[in-house]
Amino acid sequence: NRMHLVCPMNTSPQVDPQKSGHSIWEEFSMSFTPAVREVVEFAKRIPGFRDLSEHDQVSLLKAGTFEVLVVRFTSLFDVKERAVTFLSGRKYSVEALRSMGAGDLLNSMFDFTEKLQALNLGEEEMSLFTAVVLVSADRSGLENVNSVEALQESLIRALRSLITKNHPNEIAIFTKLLLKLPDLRSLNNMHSEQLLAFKVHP
Amino acid sequence: FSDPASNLGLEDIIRKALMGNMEERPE
Repeated sequence: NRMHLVCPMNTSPQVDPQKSGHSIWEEFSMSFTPAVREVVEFAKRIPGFRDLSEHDQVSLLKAGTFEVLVVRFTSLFDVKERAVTFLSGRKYSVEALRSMGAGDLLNSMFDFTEKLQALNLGEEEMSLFTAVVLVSADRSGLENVNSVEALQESLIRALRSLITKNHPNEIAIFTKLLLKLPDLRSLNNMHSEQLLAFKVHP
Repeated sequence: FSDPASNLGLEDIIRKALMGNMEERPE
């Protein structure tokens, strides 16, 4: 009857079968809530984000938080060792996580991590890219799509000029980064499917 | 649950974190 919740935002992938579904979910929530709050704090510092309507700020954050977290937590995925570090600091091998039910999402996360790390972005570049990721999140339900698109364009322009300045001979990095956006969207969709399929029994 | 974001209570966390700073903003 052993259950698993294979998400590095959890302290451990193993779930105590004695605990109720409610308390498992409460504990998991306590683990990922600080990470979500950090994404909100990050969003607040994106120039122009607070000028969007409150409704659109919330919509973008709802749609884009996971994508931002994927970028931020690629450091938890050790591509060489094929292992993932969970919140407790303990590392679990891909084989171990597979035996706990991890599937395609895990492979896709490693692919994404490997490609992103290969670009060797600096801190400022990564931060600007992450801002682009957030404002490029799914547009459904937005009140003012034009304002979001204007913000997205200005951030993409800033990213392009930063990459051009830092890597004058490697402008392909910029194109590769923009191609990460659809990858993130598909990771987000896979993650949503996992969430919907996850059931905790009382 | 039909909406993964609702499943995680994401909207509630986001609204609280956003509003936390709004209260501090001078009008």
